[in-house]
Amino acid sequence: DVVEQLTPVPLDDLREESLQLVSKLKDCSSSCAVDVSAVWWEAAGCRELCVVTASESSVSLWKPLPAACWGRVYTWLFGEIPVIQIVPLPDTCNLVCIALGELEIGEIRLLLYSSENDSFKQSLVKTGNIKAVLGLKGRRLVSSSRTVQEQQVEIVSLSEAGRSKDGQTLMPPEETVLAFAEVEGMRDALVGTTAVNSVVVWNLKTGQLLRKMHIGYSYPASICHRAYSDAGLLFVVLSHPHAKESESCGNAAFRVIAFNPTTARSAAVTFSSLPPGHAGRQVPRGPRAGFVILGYLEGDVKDASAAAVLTSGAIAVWDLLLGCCVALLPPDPAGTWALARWATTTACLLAGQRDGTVCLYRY
Amino acid sequence: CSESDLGPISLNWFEELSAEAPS
Repeated sequence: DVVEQLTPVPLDDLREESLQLVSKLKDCSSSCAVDVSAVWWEAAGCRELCVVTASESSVSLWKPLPAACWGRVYTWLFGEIPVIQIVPLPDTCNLVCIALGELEIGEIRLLLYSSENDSFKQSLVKTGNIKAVLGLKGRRLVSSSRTVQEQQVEIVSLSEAGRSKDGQTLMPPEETVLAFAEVEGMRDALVGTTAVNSVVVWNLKTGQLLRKMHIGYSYPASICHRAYSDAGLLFVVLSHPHAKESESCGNAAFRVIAFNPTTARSAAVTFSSLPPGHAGRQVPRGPRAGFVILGYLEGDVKDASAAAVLTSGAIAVWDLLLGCCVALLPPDPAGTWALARWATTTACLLAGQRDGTVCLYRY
Repeated sequence: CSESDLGPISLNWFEELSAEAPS
């Protein structure tokens, strides 16, 4: 209701200047960049915000140098299974996880610096048919994995030295969990979205499945990114990368939905549409024929800001509370954007290209 | 969002659902 009363921001007012290029990093050894992330790393008593870049066969750690340059600190190499995702662990230092697999995640590995023997190491955290994984505060990792008979939702705690401590199992819903999000303002709550378009809520302390709330078929293929608890309501940021364009759905890339966990009822708060000229295109063939790919490839949400790469090759930034696009980064002349990630805060945006170039923008 | 849309709102929903849910 709120967003419908707002005047949309005209495209001319979307200022590229609100994203200021700070520095550029080029991984010359990388054949094809698959992910990028920011991570706190400490060396010689100095804690710095470093950048992690991933290609299919390697993951590199970069530290800031004077004159807006970046120096490679270390590169972890991997064998036959390709790297497909970096899994950052919030509020941690000298630790980052990665997911490896083909079409879906087959294993999760931890990359770390060990001060015990002054070396960079990697260790295996989990294997299986992993559908979703998320790094949680307090050096924990939650994942959903599936066997033929059952689904397992598990939390693994990691020690400072990177060793896996006792795991905890969460009660799984019947349907497959495809994404997780921590709930800001409620430390013991975790939400997930499922393959049949429900939002589920867990109690992390007890492992109980507290509530399953259907999102509605007008918002198909929803993925949760963030959740916030306030005034007895649960606000969940959802994206709809494969939504079918319709009167009810429009061309929204992100929505904020308010759920009342007591009654399982929900209401749309804001929706953030693709900027004009960047709307989706109809898929002519295949199982998704007739669907409209919304021009949203992949993105990241932090606090109340979302950033996503569009099929047009641009990166858009939205204010999710206002429900409007507030900045647009056109395709770089050297190549279109492939990755958009917030650093540890929304003050810094990491924009990546497939050739391994990562641009850091101050927002 | 109003209470008429969403039904009665409880500030203690997390504790209440935790007390009711199977463990």
